[in-house]
Amino acid sequence: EELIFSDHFLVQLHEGTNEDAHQLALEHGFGSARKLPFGEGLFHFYPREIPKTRRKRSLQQHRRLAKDHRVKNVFPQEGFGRQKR
Amino acid sequence: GYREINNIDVNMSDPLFTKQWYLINTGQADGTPGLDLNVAEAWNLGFTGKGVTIAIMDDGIDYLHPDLASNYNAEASFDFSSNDPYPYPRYTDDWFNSINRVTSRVLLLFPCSQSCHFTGIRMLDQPFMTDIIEASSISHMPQVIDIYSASWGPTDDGKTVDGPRELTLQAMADGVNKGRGGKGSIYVWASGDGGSYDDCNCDGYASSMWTISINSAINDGRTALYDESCSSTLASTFSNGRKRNPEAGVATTDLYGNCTLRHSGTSAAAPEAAGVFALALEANPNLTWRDLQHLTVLTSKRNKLHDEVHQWRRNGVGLEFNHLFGYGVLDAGGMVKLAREWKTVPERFHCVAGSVQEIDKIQSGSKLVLSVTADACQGKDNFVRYLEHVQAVITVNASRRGDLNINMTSPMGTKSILLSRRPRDDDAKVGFDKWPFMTTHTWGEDPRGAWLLEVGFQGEAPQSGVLKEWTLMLHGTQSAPYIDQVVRDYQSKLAMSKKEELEEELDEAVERSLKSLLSKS
Repeated sequence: EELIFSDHFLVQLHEGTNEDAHQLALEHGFGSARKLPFGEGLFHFYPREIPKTRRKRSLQQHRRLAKDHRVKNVFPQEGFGRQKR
Repeated sequence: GYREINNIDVNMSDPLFTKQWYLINTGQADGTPGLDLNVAEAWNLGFTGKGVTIAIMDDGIDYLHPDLASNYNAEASFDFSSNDPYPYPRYTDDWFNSINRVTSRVLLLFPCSQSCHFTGIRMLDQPFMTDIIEASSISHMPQVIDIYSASWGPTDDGKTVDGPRELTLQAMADGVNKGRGGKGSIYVWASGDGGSYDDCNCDGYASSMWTISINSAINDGRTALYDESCSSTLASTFSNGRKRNPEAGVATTDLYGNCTLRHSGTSAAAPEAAGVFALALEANPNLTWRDLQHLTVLTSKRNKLHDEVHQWRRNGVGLEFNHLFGYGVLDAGGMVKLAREWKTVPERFHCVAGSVQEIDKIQSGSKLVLSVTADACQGKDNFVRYLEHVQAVITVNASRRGDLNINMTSPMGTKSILLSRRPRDDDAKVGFDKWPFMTTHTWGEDPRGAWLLEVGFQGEAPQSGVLKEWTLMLHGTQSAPYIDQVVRDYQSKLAMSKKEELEEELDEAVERSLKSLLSKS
């Protein structure tokens, strides 16, 4: 199936507090960042405005983020369907 | 509106109370008297959900509603769709909204457990879901939230095979291992609305061992038209969905404070079940996530539930089950009585009991029958003796996936439909790739012996396919899970199961002593 990409990223930082992550997210054009309660150093970087979906990865944003020395891993988030029951 | 419990029968002054027939069914709207969640018995015993917190994962909650406001736990609520702590239902900036009587779900759980707290987790309200939003939702404050109720899932179009992604799986694993101080978060899932066109084993949330998948019946015990059958459903509660008579609907309040008798599919099932489980957790806060599943199996009742297609059957240790309703309708009274004296079940183990890896062709008109003779890892540290969940991890491709039909039979003769025909699924490419089909029907059985897998096609046109893998995974305890439980009702499933266990243990003890005598002589 055609993949759908959102502007949400899972970002793993080498270290850093929520505030550092928030600052880093702002620097890279995100709305903010939220720490995940599991895993090590995992943060949800989410967009500021309406969640957009796109058929292509946002390679530029991904690459810039991945290059940042504070960042350990970057995982763009695919979009998929969920339905109410 | 709170009344003293002991006069609940006499002066329930709320004129609409009787519309909530799933609480006390006296035959309203052609319903079947006595077919309800038996919450009155739990209330009479004084359990109303005190000290328990339930999270409703949906697209918002009207926490300002007069019936809800006093039970709302704002601190443990969050909106992952809009990234703020106020999960109130709303139109999104681009007017995208999928509100569907969201309030109804919360109010459904309230009648069952008036004193519990609830939190709102708004996470469905964006055009597409992401793994990170799901994972964040089901791992939200797991030391505060006891039960997570979900009335959503992969699209129930009868041709989707989907489930939790990696992060969400990790979050669930974390939840059952560390949530509620290590006793395990409770995940309740509405089993699906695809009706006879779908099979809820193709929904990775409903068919997960870590979730309690709940189906719904209607007020006279028949199935709702949108019910899906599958072997991973553990029990049922109620919903509407078959009768024209609106009174047969599940009465709730809509966003405008009006009583509504309409809502969609199995959505009512999960929050009703969450409400019943809250009563059980109040009766025994030490219940683990596995304890609750055992209690569900032992106390759910067949009652008047019936379905023409799927007959009620008994498994190898006498537990009655049905492919639609699981072990029956939840019985809140029975559950809290057993929960009060419940001793946590022994640790469970996991055994890969066998695997068939060679390529086998499947043709229309004949069945591929495979067998694995399992010793259930006997003699090893991880042997399993009393089953809980069984998974059949299968890799299969077919010219038409929807025409595949897979059955598995346990050594004690219990046959489970792992996959029923899905007429709308015309996939010829993806198939099932290491898909963990799960059954709860062999609960309590001895897994040692020959397991049979039957794969065939059902449909008009001839099809062909290839089965590449079947791996059998057994999950269960090594010692009898009910031997320490106190039996109060000698007609109950617990009494029957315990008797089975004692007989089995006795047989094995006799066998062992005979062997030792023989070896001495």
